[in-house]
Amino acid sequence: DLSDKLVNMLNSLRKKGKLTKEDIDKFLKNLKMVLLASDVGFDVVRVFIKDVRKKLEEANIEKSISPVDQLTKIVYDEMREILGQPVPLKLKPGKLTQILLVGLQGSGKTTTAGKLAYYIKKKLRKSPILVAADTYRPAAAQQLRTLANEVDAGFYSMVKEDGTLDIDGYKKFIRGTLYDVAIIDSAGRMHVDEELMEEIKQLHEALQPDYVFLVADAMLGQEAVDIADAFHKALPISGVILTKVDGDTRGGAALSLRYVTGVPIYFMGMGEKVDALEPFDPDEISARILD
Amino acid sequence: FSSIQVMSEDERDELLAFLIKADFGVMLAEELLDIVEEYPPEEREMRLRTLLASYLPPKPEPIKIASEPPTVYYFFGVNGVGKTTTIAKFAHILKKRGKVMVIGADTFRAAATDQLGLWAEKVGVDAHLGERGADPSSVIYTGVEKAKARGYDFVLVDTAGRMSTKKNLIEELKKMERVVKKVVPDAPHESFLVLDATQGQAAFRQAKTFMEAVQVTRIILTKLDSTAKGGFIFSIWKELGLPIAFLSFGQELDDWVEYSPSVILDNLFG
Ligand SMILES: Nc1nc2c(ncn2[C@@H]2O[C@H](COP(=O)(O)OP(=O)(O)OP(=O)(O)O)[C@@H](O)[C@H]2O)c(=O)[nH]1
Ligand SMILES: Nc1nc2c(ncn2[C@@H]2O[C@H](COP(=O)(O)OP(=O)(O)OP(=O)(O)O)[C@@H](O)[C@H]2O)c(=O)[nH]1
Ligand SMILES: [Mg+2]
Ligand SMILES: [Mg+2]
Repeated sequence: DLSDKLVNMLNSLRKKGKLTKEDIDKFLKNLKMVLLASDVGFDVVRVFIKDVRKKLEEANIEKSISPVDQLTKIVYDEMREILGQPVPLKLKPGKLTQILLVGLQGSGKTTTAGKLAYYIKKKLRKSPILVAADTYRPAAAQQLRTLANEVDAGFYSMVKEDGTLDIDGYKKFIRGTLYDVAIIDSAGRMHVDEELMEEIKQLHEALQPDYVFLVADAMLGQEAVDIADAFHKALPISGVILTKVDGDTRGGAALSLRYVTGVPIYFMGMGEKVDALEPFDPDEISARILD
Repeated sequence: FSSIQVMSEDERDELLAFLIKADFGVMLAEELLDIVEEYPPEEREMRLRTLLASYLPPKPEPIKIASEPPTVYYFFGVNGVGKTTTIAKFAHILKKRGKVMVIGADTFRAAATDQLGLWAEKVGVDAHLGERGADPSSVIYTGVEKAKARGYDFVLVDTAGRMSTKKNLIEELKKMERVVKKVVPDAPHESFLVLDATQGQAAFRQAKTFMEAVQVTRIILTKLDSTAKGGFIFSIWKELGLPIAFLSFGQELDDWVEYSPSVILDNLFG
């Protein structure tokens, strides 16, 4: 198992005392393999290793008396810095805040919409409405409506009988209500599907939401880099919500998403139930990526 | 003399990038590069392609049909990989070969059976759908009993997504496997583990965990219409010997092909 290799290497370095340039090169090579095994994007790993090497040089690690502790600290600090801090969800006081959820098929958007509504009711003590905007998936609106009932949030569907979206109908409707937050759940789409990427741009243009969250599966592999890049170029992504963190993935996609988009990871989904949404924890994710 | 041509660090890193970005995983990528490195530079890419072909499962035996109906197929996997949608595709094909029933045994997720029910309607097959909150094993038991009594040829069982890390959900799947044997002793005749091509190395761990718990006969790989290559299937074949049945390239009923090594290789080198 690769991360044991890293631990063993650090222990043998500890016995050595001072580190040579060769020791550092060998360590960085092992670190690279650990990060790749954790599903961090290949190009992201390249940049990360380069940055760590630079920090080690700046810290004059070869002259250090306790180099292994310093080495470990530098790696963890660099990881945590990239992953960033959790950011609170700020709502517009006295006005409607619109949140648009976008992402790949099956990433967890609809479930996350329910979780966000629960969070907004329970933690922020505000009134949310769930808005269905998925015209493709069978029973998508039903799924969202069920969640709305479960968390006691409002529900509205933009989906017309003919399978198109009635955005004007929604705008008219929402103006006549007193909801604090509208969470709009969109259909899953591939970042390489030009037609669907164009569609989400148009939906975004029509709604002008305050937040656009990219809902991304924590289990994503190398694809996370391309997904982040495509969505980030197509829309003004405000943040990421990482789902299915309760699986056994090491979560390297989190690092790729952060590197490529530069936006904060707001929340992480920790299970299937509506209360399984927590503020992003960079310490937990760095520990998983590096272990 | 060609063995003197050592692969440069940059060259090796380029090939490593190619394999890693295809989600091969570090272990297998390094192993493949150690082999390829031994060949002269001008031969390396071709050698890699031949080597990869040898690391793939061959075209598998046709899917098992029961000696007497119904033939029962199980579909399971983690959340959101495409189980329900894949069942719709199977139902669409199998209805030409016999009477098909789909069983909605995802009694947990919101609108799970509604989703399957709508697909069944669209495809034109019958559905036995469990009540939300019911025990999935009893839904399967009643459904398969009904299928046997009414002469259905194929029964496709949809299950709830479950993280392989959740012991109680894995136990639930074991029970679902045991219970059906009371009605049809040889069932399930095929047990499909559905894996999402956009996943990373967790897919391998899922395969391992599910195989340790229940029978897993074949893999179905979905979402190959992304740019993901699903390279983890190479180590799944190498370490776990699990063949692949079906490759899914989209959300529509005919967005799939039967597995063949050339599809994977063309997608990889495409
Ligand atoms: N274990 C776990 N499951 C999750 C989490 N978030 C979502 N899910 C599950 O993932 C599956 C897919 O969730 P959906 O909400 O339907 O995903 P979606 O993005 O809306 O899917 P599409 O609309 O088809 O694109 C469901 O089984 C959810 O219960 C999570 O944080 N943990
Ligand atoms: N692009 C693409 N989307 C797919 C593919 N297969 C399934 N999907 C989509 O992925 C989403 C999830 O599919 P489901 O069939 O609900 O997945 P599931 O495994 O049954 O999900 P849970 O029951 O919630 O665990 C849906 O939007 C499907 O249309 C595929 O091959 N390509
Ligand atoms: Mg959805
Ligand atoms: Mg399903």
